[in-house]
Amino acid sequence: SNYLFDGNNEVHPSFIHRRLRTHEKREMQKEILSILGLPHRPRPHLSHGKYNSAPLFMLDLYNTISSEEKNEVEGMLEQYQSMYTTQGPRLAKHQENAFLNDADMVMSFVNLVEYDRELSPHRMHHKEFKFNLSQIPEGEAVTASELRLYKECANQVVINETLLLSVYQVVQEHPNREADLFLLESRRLWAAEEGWLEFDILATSNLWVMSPHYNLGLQIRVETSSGRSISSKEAGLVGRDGGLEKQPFMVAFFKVSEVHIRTAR
Amino acid sequence: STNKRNKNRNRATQPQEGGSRGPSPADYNSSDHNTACRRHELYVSFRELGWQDWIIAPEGYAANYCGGECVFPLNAHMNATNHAIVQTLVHLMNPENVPKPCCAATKLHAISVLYFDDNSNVILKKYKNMVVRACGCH
Repeated sequence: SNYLFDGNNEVHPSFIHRRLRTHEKREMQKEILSILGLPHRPRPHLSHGKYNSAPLFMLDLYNTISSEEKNEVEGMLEQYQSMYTTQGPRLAKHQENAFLNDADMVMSFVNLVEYDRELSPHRMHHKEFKFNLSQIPEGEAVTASELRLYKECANQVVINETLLLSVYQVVQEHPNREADLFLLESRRLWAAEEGWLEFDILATSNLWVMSPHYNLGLQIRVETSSGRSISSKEAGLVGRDGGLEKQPFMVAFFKVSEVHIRTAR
Repeated sequence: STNKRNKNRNRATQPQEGGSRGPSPADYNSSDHNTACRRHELYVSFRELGWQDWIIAPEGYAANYCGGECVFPLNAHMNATNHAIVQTLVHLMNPENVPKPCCAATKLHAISVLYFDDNSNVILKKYKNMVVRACGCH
């Protein structure tokens, strides 16, 4: 009830001394949704009622930005860097700090692919990712974009191996054969390595935003040093059946490229 | 014009009759902090609006508002513009035609809001001019 009181802890004479009525609450909701630029109140579906990795990562970013807004001190960058933790999702590096400070909006996207593909031994194991970018407001330009995967210690069978993890953009899908792929990045990893892996997908994200029909998703493939294809699970990459706080997600930083004028309600 | 200025100067120094020109400068208590233009606290609670399922943070924010009078003489703490200082004096001389300056926000800050959309994607966005940081007469 502290909103009733002025700075001297006295009730301002013009203030409403009661809880909002139903229609007043509805008016407040409509007006604030209009300020937030939302056509209606979102109805998200949260699994288990808990936050998974994407909201946890975004909450870290929020706390950083909020601290900067409160203190407005240049030295907040050091505080942001000090929040780097191995416990949860990795925070941005120096370059990403700049993107965060400059961004008007940050969005994280959940992977829409429910189940990892079970393939015959003749075909390459791969893990698929698809993200719905249709809700990005018009006029927002992507300034940075990453795919984030959590890797646990690999299966004992390959524990002593060096793995090659490759991230591909799906260029064209075919019903009866492998999709056409474009290699974005390959990275060598120790099988025993653990932690978050970040892959730059800025160019791909920009393409998807500009031309949504090209949004066919991503694939990752893992091979051993001898060229044998292994499943992402064998490699230790966390999927749907893994911990909520280790789920893969995509994060993108945006800068507004045009001014939106809110029309009167 | 010079004629009007002279008339107003004479009226300002002479005792008022019938109150048609309003109270004289001496009647205003410049140290009356309770009625002076200043910032007041106002908290907007997203939780009270029943939004805790889709807004992750914050639970609410201190929007504040400006309220109070901008009357002669404007004190330093009222953050008055030079123009407002002049306008209060003109209002004193000619209240029917010249209003008092407005008590309004002179400094506004943004807040960041973290929320889910319908697809359970998470958005972190900064919204400008959401919080009153300072009020002033202008």
